[in-house]
Amino acid sequence: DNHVHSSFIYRRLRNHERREIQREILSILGLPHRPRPFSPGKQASSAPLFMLDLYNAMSAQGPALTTAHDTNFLNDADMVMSFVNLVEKDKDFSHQRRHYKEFRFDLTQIPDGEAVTAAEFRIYKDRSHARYDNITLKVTIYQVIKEYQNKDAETFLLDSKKVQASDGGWLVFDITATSNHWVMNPQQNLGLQLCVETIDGRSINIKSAGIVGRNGPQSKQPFLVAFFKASGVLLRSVR
Amino acid sequence: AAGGKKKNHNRNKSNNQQESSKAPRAGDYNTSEQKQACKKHELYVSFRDLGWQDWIIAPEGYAAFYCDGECSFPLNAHMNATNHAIVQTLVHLMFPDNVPKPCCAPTKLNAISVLYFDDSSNVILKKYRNMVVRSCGCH
Repeated sequence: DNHVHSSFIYRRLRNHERREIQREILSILGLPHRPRPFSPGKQASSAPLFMLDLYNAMSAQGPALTTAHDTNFLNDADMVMSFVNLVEKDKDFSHQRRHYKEFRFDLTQIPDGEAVTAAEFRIYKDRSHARYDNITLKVTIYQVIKEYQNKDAETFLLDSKKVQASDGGWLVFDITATSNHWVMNPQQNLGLQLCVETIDGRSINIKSAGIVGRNGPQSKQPFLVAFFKASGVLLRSVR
Repeated sequence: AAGGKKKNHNRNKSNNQQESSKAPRAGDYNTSEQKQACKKHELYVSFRDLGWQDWIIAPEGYAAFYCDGECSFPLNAHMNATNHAIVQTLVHLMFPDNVPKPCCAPTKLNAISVLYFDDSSNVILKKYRNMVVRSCGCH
C-alpha cells in the first residue's frame, strides 16, 4: 500500500510465478531469453549514455537532442542500437608510413525484421598535442575492403571531417551504406580505418591528434549507432 | 445498470472516472448489481521488481493499465462501445445462457520505449507499440 505505483503484484509471488511473469514479459518484448550483458557496470560508458539521451528525447522527458539530424532519424526509427567496438588496432607505421586506427563492430546481433535507415560512427576527439596548435586537421574514415599479409589493406573512403586541432568533441561519420552492406554480407565486415592528416596531407599519429581510443575514459569510447525501421510486424509465437 | 454506483476507493484517487487504483476484491463479483462498469484499472509492470536492473537501463517499469468490468446494457455513457458491442448486448439479453456479453477491452493503446543491453553489451532502444492502455471500451 505504500507503493507510489501500485504494482500488479499485490501479493508476494512464489518463485515459479515470478519466473512465469518474467517469461511472459520477455515474450512481449520479443526476447528469447533474459540478456546477460558481460559488463553490467558499463552504464556510464559513452554508448549507453548517448542512448539514454535518445531515450529521454523519445519519451519527451529530458533535454532535446543536440542535432536536428538525430531527431529526424529518431522520429522515423522503430529501434536504435549501439554497438561496442570489438577490435582496435593502432598501426603507427603501415607500408606507406601512414598512421591509422582500426575498429570493428558486430552487426550480426540485429533482431530479425529490422532494416537500417541510418548509421553513424562516433568517436571523441580531445585537444590535439600542443605542437599541432592552430592547424586544421582532416579526420577520414574508410571501409576496409580487403586485407593483405604484406601490404596495406584495400579501403574505400566513407566520410571525412575538418576540425581545429585545439577543438574537442564528438566526431560523427555517416556509415549508413556500409552498415547495410555489412548486415547483408557479414563475412565482408572487415571493419573501419580512421586516419588523421594535416591539410597538406601529412599523416599524424592518432593519439597525438587527440583521438580517444580504447585506453581513454569510458564516457569517450568510440561506438557505432544504427537506426532501424521494422520491416514487419512483431508476432509472438503461438503457444 | 452498470456503473451506476461508483465505489469510494480510498488512496490514489484519480480525477479520471475511468481509473481505479485498486485491484478487485474477491467479493466484488458476487451479484450483478455490485459489478463495476468496464473501465481502466491501474497495473504497473515493474522491471525492478522482476530483478532486471542489470540489463534494462530505462524505464524502471511502466504503467500498463488493464481493462475490467461489466459491459451491460445500457453501455455506460462515458464508455466507448463498438456498434457490434451494442448488438452483442441485445443478443445476450435475449439468450443470456448462450450468448456472452461484450468484452471489456482496450480501445486505445500507446507505445513505450525500452532501453536495454543485449548479451554483447550493445544497447538497444526499442519502441513497443500497443503496450499502454489509454482507454477501455466494450467490444
